[in-house]
Amino acid sequence: GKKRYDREFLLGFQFIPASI
Amino acid sequence: PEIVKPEHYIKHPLQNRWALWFFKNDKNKTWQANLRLISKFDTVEDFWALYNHIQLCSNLISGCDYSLFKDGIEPMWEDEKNKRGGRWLLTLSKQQRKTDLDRIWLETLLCLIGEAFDEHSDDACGAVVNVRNKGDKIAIWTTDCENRESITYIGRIYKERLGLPPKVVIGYQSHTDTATKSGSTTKNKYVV
Repeated sequence: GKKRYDREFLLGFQFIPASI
Repeated sequence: PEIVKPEHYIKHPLQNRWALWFFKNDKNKTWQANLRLISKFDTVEDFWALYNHIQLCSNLISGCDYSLFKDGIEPMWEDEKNKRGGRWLLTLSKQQRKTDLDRIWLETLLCLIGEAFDEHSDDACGAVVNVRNKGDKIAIWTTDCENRESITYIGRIYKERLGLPPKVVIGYQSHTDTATKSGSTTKNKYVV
């Protein structure tokens, strides 16, 4: 299926540092 | 040993790979020479890494553009995916640069990378912001100006996502009409 992301989900990653 | 779950190290893939372009107006160069590819990304995390690294639109000087397009589509009318298309255009007042420009541009980006237009997301090619002293513009470009169903669907969702009240009307214009207009305004092919 399509990878759809709503705005809250996307915004939740703004200030999470890039992973290990 | 501690087991790290995949969701903690696998980045979240986007449906599409996107390319961010920057245009800076230098009258001594051709239009194409003023257009530069900044970077491409295809995960949520890489989008933010790029977004957080670059200037906000409101900090750019007049004459600059950002464009975000699907990988393989160049941010110009001439591209095969754009030449029969058009754009939903938002024209901002001078005052809105301080209050709305950055918010609307980010919302536009999130609509695109999150595939907000459901089955019509395939019709969306990209978006452009023009920073201009006379008034900034933001537009979502779609691939086929005759595809009324997709265009109006995209327009309705976009308007909803921007929180525009029903009395505010936004217009869609074909690139052909924009390129061949004689005055300063282009006729709307669709409105929502």
